[in-house]
Amino acid sequence: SAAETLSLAALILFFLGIFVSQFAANWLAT
Amino acid sequence: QPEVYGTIAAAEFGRREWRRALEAAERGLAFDAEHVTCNNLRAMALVRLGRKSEAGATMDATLARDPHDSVSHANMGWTKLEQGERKEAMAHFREALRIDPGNGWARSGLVEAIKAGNPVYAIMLKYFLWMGKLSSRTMWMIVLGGYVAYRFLRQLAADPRWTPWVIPLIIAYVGFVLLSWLAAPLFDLALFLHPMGKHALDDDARTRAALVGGALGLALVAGGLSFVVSDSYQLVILALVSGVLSIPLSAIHVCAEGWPRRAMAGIAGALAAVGFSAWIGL
Repeated sequence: SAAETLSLAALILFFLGIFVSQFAANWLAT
Repeated sequence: QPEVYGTIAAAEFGRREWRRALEAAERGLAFDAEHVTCNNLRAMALVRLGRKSEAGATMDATLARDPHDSVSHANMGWTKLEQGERKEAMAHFREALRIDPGNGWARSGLVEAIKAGNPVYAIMLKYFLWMGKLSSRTMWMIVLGGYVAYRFLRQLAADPRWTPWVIPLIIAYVGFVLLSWLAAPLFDLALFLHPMGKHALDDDARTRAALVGGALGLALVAGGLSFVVSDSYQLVILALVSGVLSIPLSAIHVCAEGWPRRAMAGIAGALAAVGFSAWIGL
């Protein structure tokens, strides 16, 4: 269903976001 | 004005330019050989450059001149810790905190010394000190180099003859990276749950331990329940989401107070929202 596809997309976005956030953290860290 | 050279040395130290920090500190000491800030920064730069015995001698002389300086005691503690003399390091950190209970440099040193009492952590502490000594450019090279090696190994894994060798290597590398991200907050968590260790953590470390502990605790409960309950893929997803969420949560208190910390907290909050709504949706 559309809701399921959306949720899967959100899950993938979440894991990609975790990866990107590590780069952001490296840059923001003192 | 030796104080100006001390400030320059502190700035270069903050930029991980150890050699320049040493030069600035020594230029300041040329005007006033007993200047406490310059002597402290000279010792800190010497430790980072691997010249530990010179750093120890500098701190011995500085402490002999002014035995009631909290920063000097903290610095002596860090020098001793770097030399592997944990008991002496702890004595200096305690003295530094007795003179100035608000000395964060001494408090973090005391925490590291308590952690170093654990032989597993002693190895990791050496690793973190080594990581801390790398310049920011080298740290980026390691991250990018690891990624390139990972891509290469994945290609190698496509060949069936290599597959049994490559998969464990990739798992070990991913595990290594995950542990290097979470080792510090995990040991903060262990200190947090320790009756004595709790007092050695500052407010930031305590908050970080609580955040990471909460996320990992939820992951453990959900993961544990997934073995008991049948048809439990929702619980597996919840365990994955909250477990992985501990990584950005642990990064919040590594960022400086003010906008960098608020930005990192915002990123972690947004990721939590996306992750948990995906879980609810599924």
